[in-house]
Amino acid sequence: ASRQRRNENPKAAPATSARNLSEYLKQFVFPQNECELHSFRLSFSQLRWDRWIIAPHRYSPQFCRGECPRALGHRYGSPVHTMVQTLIYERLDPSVPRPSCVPAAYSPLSVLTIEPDGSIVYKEYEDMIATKCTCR
Amino acid sequence: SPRSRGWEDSAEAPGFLAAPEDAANQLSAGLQLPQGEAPAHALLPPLLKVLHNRGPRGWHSEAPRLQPDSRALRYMKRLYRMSATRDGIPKAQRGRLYNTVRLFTPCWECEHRPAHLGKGDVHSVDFLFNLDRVTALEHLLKSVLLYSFDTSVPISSSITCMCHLSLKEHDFSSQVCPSISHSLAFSLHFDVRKRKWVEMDVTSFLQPLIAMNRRNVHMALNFTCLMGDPQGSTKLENAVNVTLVPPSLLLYLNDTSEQAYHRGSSLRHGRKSSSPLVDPPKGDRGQGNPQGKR
Repeated sequence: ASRQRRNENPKAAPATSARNLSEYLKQFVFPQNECELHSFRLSFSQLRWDRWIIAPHRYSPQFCRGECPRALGHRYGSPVHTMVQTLIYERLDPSVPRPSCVPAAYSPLSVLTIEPDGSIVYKEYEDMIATKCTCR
Repeated sequence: SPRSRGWEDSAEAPGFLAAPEDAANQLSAGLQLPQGEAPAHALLPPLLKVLHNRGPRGWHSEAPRLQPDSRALRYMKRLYRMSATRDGIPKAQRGRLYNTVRLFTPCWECEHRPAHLGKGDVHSVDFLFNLDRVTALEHLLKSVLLYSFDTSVPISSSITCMCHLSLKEHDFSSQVCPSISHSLAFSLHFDVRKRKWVEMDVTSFLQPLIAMNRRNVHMALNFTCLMGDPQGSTKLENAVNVTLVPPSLLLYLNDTSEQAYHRGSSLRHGRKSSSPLVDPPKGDRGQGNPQGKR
């Protein structure tokens, strides 16, 4: 089409077609801050909880942040519903939120604490550290 | 944050997140929440909600935490180092079933000293453990009494103590003195140099009480200690004067609640993603590997 337009009107700036093309391609470019796992380390002394949480001294819960790309494919293990949600957001109703970047798997954490009665307890808690992200 | 679900609905946040009074005050100051106002309850993030649930005055009614016995603290820190990495990840130990270990020190003990402390006299000590912190969802796997003895005699050899442990039932309906329900005779043998804890398995002894959700365990211990080891000659004249450090009670438990970590439960671990697609291949974005993008 751009060649035909050039033949008809050779003075037309080629920039317009290039701009249309880049506009068109934009929808396939992967977002730079794509959904992925980010590290975050805290120590219980920062929260002043180290008086009764004896161990561990530091804790890395990790978290998920970033945009969910349109073409999810198998990369995030997302169900088909996620792509449907993206299409609804883009084509039917922008009030429907785009898919969110959330944890998909966790690992446990062992904690040693002092109880109010002075007894000491070692406990292993489920789902305390995010280990993988997904778009849902 | 108000968006966080899960703990928001149930005040079941893990116990250790119930911050004591000062952390909660700090947080409520930060959140400019009215102190102890009922309407604020619905807005509280999970952490404060757990505190708020402790009663209408929330954290103010929280009694300050009693400080644990330093020996017991040392023992539990060693147990932690053996069970988890420095970052708190539970070590995969084959055949390990417990996900909770509770250590109780006796809330009171009284020693009945014989009139004159002759050689080989029997010492007798009563002590009471309060097990209120054990929840109904924590099932007993093993219980151990941790003994440690103080002896003034700087001896290099070992000591053998003959012990007789009895469980006292308090029948509060009748005012008679406590009857003895079970008793257990055993000998403890340890080397003073190492001053290690001496562990005595009392699982079968305590199982019935824990199963009946008994909150208070009253024990009486009679013991006499002789110098030397059981195989060698432990003549009565070798009796040695030892003081029993009040033993601690260690309970290895399997917490069956939702937030506790269950080893090998296929439902929770290694489950496949719900989508029909197979698990993403290595290097996918979910593993936080930017190079895996393309």
